[in-house]
Amino acid sequence: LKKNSEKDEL
Amino acid sequence: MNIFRILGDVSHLLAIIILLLKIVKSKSCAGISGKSQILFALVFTTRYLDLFTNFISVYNTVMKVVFLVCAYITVYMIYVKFRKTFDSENDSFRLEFLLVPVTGLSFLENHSFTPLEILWTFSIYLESVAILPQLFMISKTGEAETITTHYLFFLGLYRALYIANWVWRYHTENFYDQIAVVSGVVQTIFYCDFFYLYVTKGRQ
Repeated sequence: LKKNSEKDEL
Repeated sequence: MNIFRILGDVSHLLAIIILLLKIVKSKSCAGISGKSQILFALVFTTRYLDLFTNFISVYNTVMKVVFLVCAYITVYMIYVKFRKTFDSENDSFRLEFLLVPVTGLSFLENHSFTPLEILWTFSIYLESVAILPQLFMISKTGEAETITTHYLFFLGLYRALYIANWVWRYHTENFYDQIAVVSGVVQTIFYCDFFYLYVTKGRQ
C-alpha cells in the first residue's frame, strides 16, 4: 500500500 | 487527482465562502459557533505547516493559503468585527472535552513520532470533531438559519466526497491512509443526522 508521506490532500 | 477529490475540495471551499458571505452581508454571526470556527482555524494551521517544508503543487499551495486566510477572517468577523451579534451564551460547548482527548490520541496513534507528523495527526483528529460545537449550538437553540444549514450541507458533502475519493484511490493507486480514513468516516457520521433533517425539512 502507498503511504501518505506526500500529504497531497487538503 | 480524481473527480471526487476535486468536487470535495470545491464543496469545502463553497461551505467556507457561504459562511463568510453570510456573516459579511448580514453583518451578523447569529447562530454561528465561534468555537467551531476557532477549531477549524486551528485545524488548518496545524495541518498546513508543510507549506514551509514541502511543495506539492500550485493548486495545493493556493487552496491551503485560501483555507487558512478564510478561516482566520471568519474568526475575526465573529470575535472582533461583529462581536455584538455573536451568541456566546449558546456557544457553550466545552472545548477541553475535544482538545484533551484529541491531543492525547495524536501522541498515541500517529504515523511517526515527529513534531510535524503529530501536528498533522492532531489536525486530522480535531477536524473530525470540530463541527460538534456548531451542532451542539443548533440543538440547544433548536433553530438554524437556512444559510447556516447550506453551510453544513456543503461541509458534510465535502466529507462524503472525500470518502468516495479514498475508495477510488484505494482501487486505482493502492493508496490508503488509515488515520485519515477512520477519522474521515467518524466525521461524516456526525453529519448524517443533519443530512437527514436537511433533506426532510427541505421537502416540506
